[in-house]
Amino acid sequence: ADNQPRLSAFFALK
Amino acid sequence: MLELRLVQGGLLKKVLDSLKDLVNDANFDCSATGFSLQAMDSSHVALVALLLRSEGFEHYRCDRNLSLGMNLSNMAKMLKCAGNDDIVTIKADDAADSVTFMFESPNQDKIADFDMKLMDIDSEHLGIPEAEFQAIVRMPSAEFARICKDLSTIGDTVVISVTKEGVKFSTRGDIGTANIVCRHNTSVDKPEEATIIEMEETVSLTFALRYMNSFTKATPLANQVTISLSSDLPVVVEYKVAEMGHIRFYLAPKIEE
Repeated sequence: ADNQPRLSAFFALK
Repeated sequence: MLELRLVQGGLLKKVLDSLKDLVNDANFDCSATGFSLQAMDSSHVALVALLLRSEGFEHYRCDRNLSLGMNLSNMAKMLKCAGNDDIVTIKADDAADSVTFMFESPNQDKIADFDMKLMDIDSEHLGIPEAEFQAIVRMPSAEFARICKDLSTIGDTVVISVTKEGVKFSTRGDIGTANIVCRHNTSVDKPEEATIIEMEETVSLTFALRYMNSFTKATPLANQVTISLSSDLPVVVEYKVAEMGHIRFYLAPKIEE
């Protein structure tokens, strides 16, 4: 759904 | 050369049962610290981080850091063949294309080995910083599982709100609404029955119940679950794995419509 962000919106890729 | 001997082999069975519905394939990373895994679900909304510290194994040999790519449902199939009381040993050579699971019955009268093919997995590791949370709720894991299961029969999302009144789990759906409040309660017979709410600030976040229900597959691992919440950050749902580690699930909150 549009209102479900992914985790990459919060944590950076290592 | 990798050789990890776990006397409580049943723990590994429970760990796999709690991962396999969320993640299909994952790299298990072996180092001097322990046996660990970080993997996201296919939609990259939820993440699981497992750590089993080396000290928790009866024997832990890991000559160099090794990453073992495994299909979790196949690994779970193999571990299902171990008895709950069996001692489980995981073995792999440095350049191996397979991993061996050895199961020994407690009285050593049955020894089995299962060899599973490894796979190359491109996995993305996220850097998860240590965070201060606005609220931390510790509660019986079975109670949390019951709440998630019950609410998912009514709605698709849960609003978790922590105030000085307690922690409130709310949902709404076509048939109506539901609210379940759990209060801070330490006057219980056993410590594992306690609900402990530490709150710095009130917090309220919305999550997809489908993922929460998937996380509760880890309930058999621990009597208590810890839910850590901060505004605009993924929730952390943590289950301890005996005295040797933890399994942490991260879930991105939904954006309020």
